[in-house]
Amino acid sequence: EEADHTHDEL
Amino acid sequence: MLHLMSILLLLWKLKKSKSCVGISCRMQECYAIVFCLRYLDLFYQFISVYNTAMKVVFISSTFYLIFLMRFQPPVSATYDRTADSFPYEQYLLGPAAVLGFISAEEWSIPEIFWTASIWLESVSILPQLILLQQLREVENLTAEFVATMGAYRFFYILNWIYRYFAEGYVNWIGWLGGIVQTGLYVDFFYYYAMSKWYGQKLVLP
Repeated sequence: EEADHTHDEL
Repeated sequence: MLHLMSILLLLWKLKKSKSCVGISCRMQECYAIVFCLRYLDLFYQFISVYNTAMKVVFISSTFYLIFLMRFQPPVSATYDRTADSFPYEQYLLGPAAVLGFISAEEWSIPEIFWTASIWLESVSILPQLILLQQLREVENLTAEFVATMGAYRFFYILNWIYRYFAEGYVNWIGWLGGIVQTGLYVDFFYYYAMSKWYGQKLVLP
């Protein structure tokens, strides 16, 4: 499974 | 919001007192590097208006603070580069880069930069804390600034606990960095809280 590397924090 | 407040407090302090005695420009430089490494995604990813606005505000206000302290009189005339001399280039940047490289979850430039920025942020307060320990007596506004600068990461930890249970959110590097970052403040917080409790000036041992 592809890891999700969206960082939604600041 | 606490992070934003700490930046506004610092700007206000510099404008009001026209002096940056007791403020580490080197800490702001560390944060400028942190923001530049982490917010690269401004160029290729949109999360929300709030997220973008905060990133732009953090980057621009931090560079403005550095400009004020280093180059803009009368504030820059009060900047003591001998006292504010923590060699973060050696002690923090190198290790953060190495750790970023070996602990990144994926070997892509944005991911390595993001990971390095988390490690660098976790220790970015050190130049400021070391400067205050030399001076020992801390002005009120400086104390508020450093306290809010530490408190924001503590509130992230509370949010991470919530997100773990609410949405199964996991962020090992962020968590570890956040714990290190908050841990570095604990000692300062203790003396800050005591000074507030007794209504006295903050004097570090």
